[in-house]
Amino acid sequence: PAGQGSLLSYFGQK
Amino acid sequence: LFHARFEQAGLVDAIKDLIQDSDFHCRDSGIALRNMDNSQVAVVVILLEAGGFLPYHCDRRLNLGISLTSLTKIVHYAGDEATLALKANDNPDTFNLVLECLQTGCIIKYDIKSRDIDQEHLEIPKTDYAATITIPSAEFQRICRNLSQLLESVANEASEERIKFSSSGDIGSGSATLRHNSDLTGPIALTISLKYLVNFSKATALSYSVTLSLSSEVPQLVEYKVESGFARFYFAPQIGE
Repeated sequence: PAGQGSLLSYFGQK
Repeated sequence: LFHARFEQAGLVDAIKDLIQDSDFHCRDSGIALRNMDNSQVAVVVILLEAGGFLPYHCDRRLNLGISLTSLTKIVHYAGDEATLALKANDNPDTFNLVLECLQTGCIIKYDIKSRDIDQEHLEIPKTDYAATITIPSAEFQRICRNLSQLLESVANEASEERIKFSSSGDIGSGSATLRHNSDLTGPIALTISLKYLVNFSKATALSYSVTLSLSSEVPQLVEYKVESGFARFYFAPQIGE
């Protein structure tokens, strides 16, 4: 099912 | 010594339902806050440049851990017209909060313990969006509140001239359409939770307009410009089918 992604995967510490 | 006086205390109300406590990074350039909600779906970024405060003084870097839940209660009882001043001395464990009601001249002071907040460090990259649309913030709030009475999520579709918010649920469907004068690189369609948009739109009082920056596979951005700064809300895109 469609779900909401986590913003950590976009903005997490590099 | 740190001292900042801020005239838009309503900003606190706009973020309290997303973030319970946060570090406030105080620098000589201004105050910044960057934090993620518990569900990791929304990120709040606030920047208030020193020039927006009267006065502003910060002679060394300071991180104040502040409970927004408590701060909201304090600001709420002071009313929308209150100014909020933060003061800290060389001891970072406590800070002073001074509320001043301009109409009555009433001054309320608190000594608050700084909280130790275990907060993720977030790096927010520059992003090119397919559509960046500016609309009146009050219209945006009206649309979000109206559709959210019956429905849970909203699909945004934007074309050259119009942005359309449409939603469907058990009871049926609804939509709202607004004209805009913004540039798009192409038509766009995506879905966002109305619950979060309603939360973001609590910042309406801060600015006449709101800018939506949209692309299909990157976090969406809802931005309110405030005097000498901004409040930005990022929202995670939906994944999978």
